[in-house]
Amino acid sequence: RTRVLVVANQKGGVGKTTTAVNLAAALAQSGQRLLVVDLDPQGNASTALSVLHSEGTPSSYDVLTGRLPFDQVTVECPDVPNLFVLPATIDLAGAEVELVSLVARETRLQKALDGHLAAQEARGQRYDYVLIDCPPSLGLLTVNALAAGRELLIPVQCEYYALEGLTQLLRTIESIRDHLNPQLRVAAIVLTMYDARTRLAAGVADEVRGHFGDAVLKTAIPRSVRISEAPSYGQTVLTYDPGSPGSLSYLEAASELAAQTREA
Amino acid sequence: RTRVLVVANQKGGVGKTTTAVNLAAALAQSGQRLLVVDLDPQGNASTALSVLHSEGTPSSYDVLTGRLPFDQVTVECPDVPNLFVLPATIDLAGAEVELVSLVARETRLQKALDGHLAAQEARGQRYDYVLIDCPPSLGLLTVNALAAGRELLIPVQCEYYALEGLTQLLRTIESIRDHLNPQLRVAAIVLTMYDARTRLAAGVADEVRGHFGDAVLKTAIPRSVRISEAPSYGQTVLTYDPGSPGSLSYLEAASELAAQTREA
Ligand SMILES: Nc1ncnc2c1ncn2[C@@H]1O[C@H](COP(=O)(O)OP(=O)(O)OP(=O)(O)O)[C@@H](O)[C@H]1O
Ligand SMILES: Nc1ncnc2c1ncn2[C@@H]1O[C@H](COP(=O)(O)OP(=O)(O)OP(=O)(O)O)[C@@H](O)[C@H]1O
Ligand SMILES: [Mg+2]
Ligand SMILES: [Mg+2]
Repeated sequence: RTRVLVVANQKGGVGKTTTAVNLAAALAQSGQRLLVVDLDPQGNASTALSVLHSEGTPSSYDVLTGRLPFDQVTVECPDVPNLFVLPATIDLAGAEVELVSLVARETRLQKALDGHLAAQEARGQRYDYVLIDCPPSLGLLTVNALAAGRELLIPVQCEYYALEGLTQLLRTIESIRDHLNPQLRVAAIVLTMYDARTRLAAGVADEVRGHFGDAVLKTAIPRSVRISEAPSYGQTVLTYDPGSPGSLSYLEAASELAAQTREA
Repeated sequence: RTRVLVVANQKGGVGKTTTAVNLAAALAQSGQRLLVVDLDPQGNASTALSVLHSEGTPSSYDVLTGRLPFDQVTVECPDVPNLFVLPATIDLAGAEVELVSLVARETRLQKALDGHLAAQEARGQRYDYVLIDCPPSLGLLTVNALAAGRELLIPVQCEYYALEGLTQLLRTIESIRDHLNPQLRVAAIVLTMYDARTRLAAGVADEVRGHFGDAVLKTAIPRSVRISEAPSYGQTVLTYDPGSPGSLSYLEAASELAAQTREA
């Protein structure tokens, strides 16, 4: 069965996009078939995966508002085989207000994605993983992702403020589970921008592991400038600098995630 | 006249809160009277300024929804004299959806703040500066701030993705200027987390300075772990480690900002 993972955390800049695109690339390199859904109006995931996303390009905005079917909008990532992308454009910025007054405003992505997954399966092109990159908020775009997803992937930056936001996120997840999507569960928490030289990072990591136990991946993603340089070349770190610590840590995190599938 | 500065950028994690609280502390230390308005449901600015903000505490949520007057909600920062705070609580997370259907949904903060500034002036306790910390989105909370503010302070992280978001932000500001607040102008762009050792940071800084010229403060805020440790002690870096490069750079940035007042 296709794993549908929502990459979410309303705290800004914690590594949601970086984790979504690099994990996707790592999983695709191991032969899995991947779909990345970009739900952030900034379109950072589309940039990192070298997919056109200027204003007016067919995008997740058209899918959410029912203007275009999923199949017509999804494109292949030129940099990584087996990796497909539903791009996000700036048009999405207006979607939250537009969606508020529509019927079934919270479940539009769920319906569109379920239809697309079924169609792909029928064509013998089933996805192994779908990763949905969310904006830094708990508004209707993220709610749509949480309703459509089956599992959650929560990047947590090893910084103090990142801890504070976790309680708010888990409360929102509870209420999504109660009202929209009872199957939603936390698949993994990923520690990001871990700087082994600072007490702060070690302290935050200990606190998160102490609180969430095995839900936290053993692999922590190190702070690495190669990771933050890659998107300026329209690449993931996997292809930009394959031997770097950043790249290796995402490969390890991907195999930890894949190992969960076998256990389930 | 009181300067009302909106600290905004929809890109997450670029240093909005860090810049708002540390600039405010630096200006307060030089004898100015400051008000920090926390409009982010995460309440990070309230945390950094050691102000209670657990659920249900009187907050900016009550002011925006008209339940409580500004005067009854504002508290003094225990760590820094001359610095007052309108705290944010988790209750604010629901405000965006709640505000959508209210009358004058975009100008609620403007009306409440204008009233409070007039009352403070009448009491002989005029604020010199108001800094409004925004969440990482361009939703109704940020629109309320942009309608209430007179100037904009835009933190830009020296990373690639930060560049992409600027166009979207400037477009939103244009439309706010056209429909809600014609006086709104960009007072300053502040480069944050500048790591002199990386080509990426220098490249981004050059690009921003090339594009925005003198609007960019000469002082760039360096990446410094002391800055990110301070909030875990409920302090600004000004009091946590006064002699550190991070603290000194915020003092310099504050005096650059203050010098603009004299020119105006
Ligand atoms: N492990 C890392 N080491 C160094 N830099 C990183 C790392 N992970 C992410 N970054 C950089 O940190 C910044 C924030 O990361 P990213 O944009 O992925 O976070 P986000 O949570 O998606 O942000 P937003 O909340 O705006 O969507 C980016 O400039 C990115 O390149
Ligand atoms: N100059 C700096 N050096 C090192 N760390 C910094 C610096 N400025 C901010 N930080 C850290 O980077 C993280 C992001 O900063 P901050 O929370 O202020 O950004 P923000 O734009 O307010 O985020 P959000 O979009 O979630 O509101 C925080 O953990 C903060 O402590
Ligand atoms: Mg992102
Ligand atoms: Mg903030």
